[in-house]
Amino acid sequence: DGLKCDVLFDVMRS
Amino acid sequence: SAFIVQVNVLKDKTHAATWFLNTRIPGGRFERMDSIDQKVDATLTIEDEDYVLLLFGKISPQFAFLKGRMKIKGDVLLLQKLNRLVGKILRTREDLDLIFVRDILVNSKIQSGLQSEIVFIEIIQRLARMQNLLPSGDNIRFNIVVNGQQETEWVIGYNEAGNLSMVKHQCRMESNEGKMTPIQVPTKLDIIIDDNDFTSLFYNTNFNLQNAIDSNRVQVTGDLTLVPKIELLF
Repeated sequence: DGLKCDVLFDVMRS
Repeated sequence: SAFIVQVNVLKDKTHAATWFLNTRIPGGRFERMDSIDQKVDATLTIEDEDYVLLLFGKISPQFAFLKGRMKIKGDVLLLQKLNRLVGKILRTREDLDLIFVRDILVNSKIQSGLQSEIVFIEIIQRLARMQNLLPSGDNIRFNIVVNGQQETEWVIGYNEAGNLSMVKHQCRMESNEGKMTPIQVPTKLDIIIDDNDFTSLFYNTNFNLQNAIDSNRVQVTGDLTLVPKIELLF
């Protein structure tokens, strides 16, 4: 759904 | 003293996601869940864009609260602790990949409904770890289209030390009346590609950039010797 916070937390987990 | 903060994330004033910051887990952790079966000490309600600014320390919780950009229910005193904890979890990571992702998230919109936006975030992380993918100055431009209409533009470039040094992004949504002016950076290779094709290149091993060019699914102008290098992105 294009949420920036989802993108950010994905990056943090990787 | 451990605490749990619920964050209601809004997109254009509509509830879009619920996150919990749980410090009962050592080091603290953000988790996206519908609900939590423990006592919540405070509930924040904030727009997605502001939440990301908050997480990166571009605005403080106090500022967001005082400006009415964040609502808080429960223990207001947690704001200070929250700020400190988020700083510890997020802002201390100065890896190259996170720096570029931060710049994109803080300074640019993410066009919703476009798969390539998320794929590109993955690619940025890959690029940040790839040395010397491109010679300095051999910048590459991607124009992502849907039904023939340009939706986003990405430009990447490396510096003389062989590190990723430039990631620029714009989308039609944030441009002037939907008209996109190309990002003013000289490029060696320009690629026009459909959002679906771009995503397929990334996820589908049977489909590569050279196939896509040969079958006219992708338009490429400039120095074609760079094409094999770009394959490494996918």
